[in-house]
Amino acid sequence: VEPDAACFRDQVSMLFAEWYRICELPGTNDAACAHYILQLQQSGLLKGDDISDRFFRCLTELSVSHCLSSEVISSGPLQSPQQVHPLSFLAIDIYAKLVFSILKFYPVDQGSSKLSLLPKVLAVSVRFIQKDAEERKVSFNARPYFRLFINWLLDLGSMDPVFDGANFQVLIAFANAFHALQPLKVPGFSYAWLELVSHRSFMPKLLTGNAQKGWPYMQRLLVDVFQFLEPFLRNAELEEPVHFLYKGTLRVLLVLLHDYPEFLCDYHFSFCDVIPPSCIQMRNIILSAFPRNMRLPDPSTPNLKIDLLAEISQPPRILSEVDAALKAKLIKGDLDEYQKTRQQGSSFLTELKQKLLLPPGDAARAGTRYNVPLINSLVLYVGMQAIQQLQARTPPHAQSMASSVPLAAFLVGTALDIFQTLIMDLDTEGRYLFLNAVANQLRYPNNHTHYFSFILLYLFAESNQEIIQEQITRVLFERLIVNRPHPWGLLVTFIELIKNPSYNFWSRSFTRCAPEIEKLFESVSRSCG
Amino acid sequence: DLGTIGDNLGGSSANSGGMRDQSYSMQMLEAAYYKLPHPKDSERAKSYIPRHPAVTPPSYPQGQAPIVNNPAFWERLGADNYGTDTLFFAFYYQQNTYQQYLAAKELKKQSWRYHRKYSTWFQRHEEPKVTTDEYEQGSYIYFDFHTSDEMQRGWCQRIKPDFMFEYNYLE
Amino acid sequence: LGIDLTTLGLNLNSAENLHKTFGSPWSDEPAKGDPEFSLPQCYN
Repeated sequence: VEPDAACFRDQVSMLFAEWYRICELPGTNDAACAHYILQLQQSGLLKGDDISDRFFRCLTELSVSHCLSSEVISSGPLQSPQQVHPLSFLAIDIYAKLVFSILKFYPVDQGSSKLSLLPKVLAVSVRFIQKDAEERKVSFNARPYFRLFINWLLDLGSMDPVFDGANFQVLIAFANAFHALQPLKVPGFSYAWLELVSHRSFMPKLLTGNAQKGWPYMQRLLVDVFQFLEPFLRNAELEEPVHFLYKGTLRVLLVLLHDYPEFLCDYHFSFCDVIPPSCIQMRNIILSAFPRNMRLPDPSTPNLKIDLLAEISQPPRILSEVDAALKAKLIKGDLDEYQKTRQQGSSFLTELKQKLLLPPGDAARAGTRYNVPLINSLVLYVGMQAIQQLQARTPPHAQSMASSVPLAAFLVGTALDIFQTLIMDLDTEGRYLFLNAVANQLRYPNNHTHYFSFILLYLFAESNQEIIQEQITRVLFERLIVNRPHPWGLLVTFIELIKNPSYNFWSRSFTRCAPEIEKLFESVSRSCG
Repeated sequence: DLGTIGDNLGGSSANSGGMRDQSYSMQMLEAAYYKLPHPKDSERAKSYIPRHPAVTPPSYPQGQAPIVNNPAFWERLGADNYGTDTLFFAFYYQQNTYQQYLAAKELKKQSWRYHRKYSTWFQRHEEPKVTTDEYEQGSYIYFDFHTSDEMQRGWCQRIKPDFMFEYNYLE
Repeated sequence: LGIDLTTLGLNLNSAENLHKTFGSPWSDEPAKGDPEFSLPQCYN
């Protein structure tokens, strides 16, 4: 019988009060808990159907309103973010414990349904939060929900034997719930969200073990916060609430850089798609990551021969789908065709610039006239094809690309045609984005770093327009003058540019276009040794 | 959903429904900025659940006396010579509790040192004969549980002459 | 020019993992972290 709302709510309220009494019993009361859960199950409230949803929704409503009503007592507006009204989390903690106990004591013969209940409970919580945020708008308070999730992360993450084998499914259920609550969808939950996603009871577990199956979920969550920040980060001046979230994100990135650098290495491509080009230091953190077992030679070592480094001929692991943007814009077919036939005068090259532009309407929203992920995808995809061709042509014993293969070999293939067409046809903005896509590959010693470092230096040397040389310098330079960290590949490329006389760097007029620029060049080149 | 990002139009997967324009987001973010989660929101009272609760008559206190979570109580024990055994008891038998942490802190204050490999506390009995960057060697008192003869089962302190305390085992 | 990332309260040169004591994205202080002492079986 479909219970009417008021009657159902009263019933749930009584059940909740009874649960509270059980929780208040001194000492451990597993037997009482298990008995209570059994009763709930026998009353049909835990089938995972619509009634279950209503049951958990009622409990959420009861516990949240109890928590928020405790806030009314204290008075006066808040003066600073650090000053918060005390809240009572008693009801929230009791509700969290009920869910944990249900998952723990649910009769094992129901095996699979034990865990299928968790995503349903989380889905109820997600919908409730979205609705609450939608209705309350600026008076929405995330703290009760934050506490609810913290309880579950600490309890479920406590490696209780019940969950030993299924811990990964628990983590994924939370990852999906957090993705549904991402800042773009519930901006009022952003701070609580970032703290939950980076919590020591969640993020490390998602990134450790399980054969890295948790990595795509963490990548998606990081992209969620980058996508939210992206429009705000296009401007240098950030409003305090954005700056606070930005700084918090930097802290999370530093923990990842220190503890899980391989995660940042393998997903750098996706992250560069959503970090605005102006956000140089945040991008540098990601591009500076290198595998923990790798030792990087000091870039300023005199006569450093990067060609002879063992790692320089190894391809980096890239877990993002490099050619997806090309496929989405239906360019991949034409590109592959062009690279295969290398048809002189084919329209592919002449039409390329147009294909990289966004439709006017989208350009306004994206803050640029170009489709940045598409440029990133084109540059890396074409470069990877060229590297494959090079390695196919190089005898296996001499795999390090430059030591045995003459530099001229780099020039074979259509990659250079494409890159030279782009650098000549694109306007200043387009060229900047193209050069950024190349510079984003200057990371730790690997064959992408090596190849794209060569490409940048070659374009500098071969270009007959000083504006292009200036822009190449600017793209490298703006990444070096920001606070550390600086990617290894960026440093070695810049040092090569300013040291190798064949680039004639210091004779270029733009190195002396203003006294402070001249001083800046000298100080950066000094710091590069 | 786990694949590429799509266009740089402020997010693709999030585009479906519920997409917010920037000013709305800023407004909500600003409001949330004044209701940040507080550090206490993540802290939970450590409800100590004894692993092997000693069954006692109901007239006995069933919960732990709050004083065991008061650092001053442990400092008093630390100051009192006979309190050391109590510190060791709390460390070894009240594991994963705040009082274990407080007891460990007091033991450290009395220059007891926890050896991670032997899970045992050592204290120098005299100046070590050898000290290098990696270890020190000499005779130490250590706190141990001895079962040598049934009459004497229990905790005791022994001297370990010529023991090498490698620093990488020092907790 | 970005910010001096060493001022964010994280010891980037730490030999230990940072996540164990990562308090929150908002705090400069490491979390207290729960003391973990491993004990030999005979103590249980």
